[in-house]
Amino acid sequence: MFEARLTQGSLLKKVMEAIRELLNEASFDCSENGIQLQAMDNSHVSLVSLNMGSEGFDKFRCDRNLTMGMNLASLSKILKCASNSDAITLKAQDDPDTVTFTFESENNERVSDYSMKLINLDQEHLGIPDTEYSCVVKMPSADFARICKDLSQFGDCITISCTKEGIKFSVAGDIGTGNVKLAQTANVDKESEAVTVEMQEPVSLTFACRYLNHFTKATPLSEQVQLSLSADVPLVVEYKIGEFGHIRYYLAPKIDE
Amino acid sequence: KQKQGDLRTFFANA
Repeated sequence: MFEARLTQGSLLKKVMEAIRELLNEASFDCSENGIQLQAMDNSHVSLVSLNMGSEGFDKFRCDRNLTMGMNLASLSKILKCASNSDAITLKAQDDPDTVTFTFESENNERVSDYSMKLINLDQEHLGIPDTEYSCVVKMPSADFARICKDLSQFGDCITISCTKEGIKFSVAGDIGTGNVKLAQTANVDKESEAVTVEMQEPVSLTFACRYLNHFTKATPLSEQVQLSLSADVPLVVEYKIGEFGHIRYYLAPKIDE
Repeated sequence: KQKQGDLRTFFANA
């Protein structure tokens, strides 16, 4: 038996929005530790790694590890039927072929449930090595989203350069070039507005705008985003999910031919 | 000239 109840059901709706454009389908792995998902997009350029720890749920029971393959367009349809203030409960039997979603309104006067057929997915699972990144930057997530959107107008790729002074986003295209530099903030009233840079070595890498813009669909999850960069390895873009989870996107860099 | 990297060349199959 698997049962997970999240009072703040809006978190699950936001998680869905953060992955549905990147992935058509994905397997949710459930264990006593919580819910995990790892999936690559069809072109094998980016990977989503989602972790929601069991401690973040109001109720969490998972008697046997199980993997639930879901079509994300179908899951999205179901989660759109939940209001932002609803509590969401997921339920499945051991070795399930369906999963049930129950949405309860705050006053408990409206309860809806939807069941969805699960699918068998034969997904590649990649081992992501623990990496000491040369640069780790934390910045406001809304700012990152704006920069990716603004610069995407001018070209297909964004070069991210990081030094101890700050981080620079650059684009070059047919009509010209664009650069946005963010300095490390000295004093900010709100932690959520800070830009911090932890640098071992300066790094400069180029990435496809299309994927960066997909990642920014996670912006509503967290006020800050963390970018981890090292030469010649995939970029990690991380958003926290409340106090109990995260969504990490890995993006392969452009490499010299 | 640059081309798009493939994630599978960076991370091994688990």
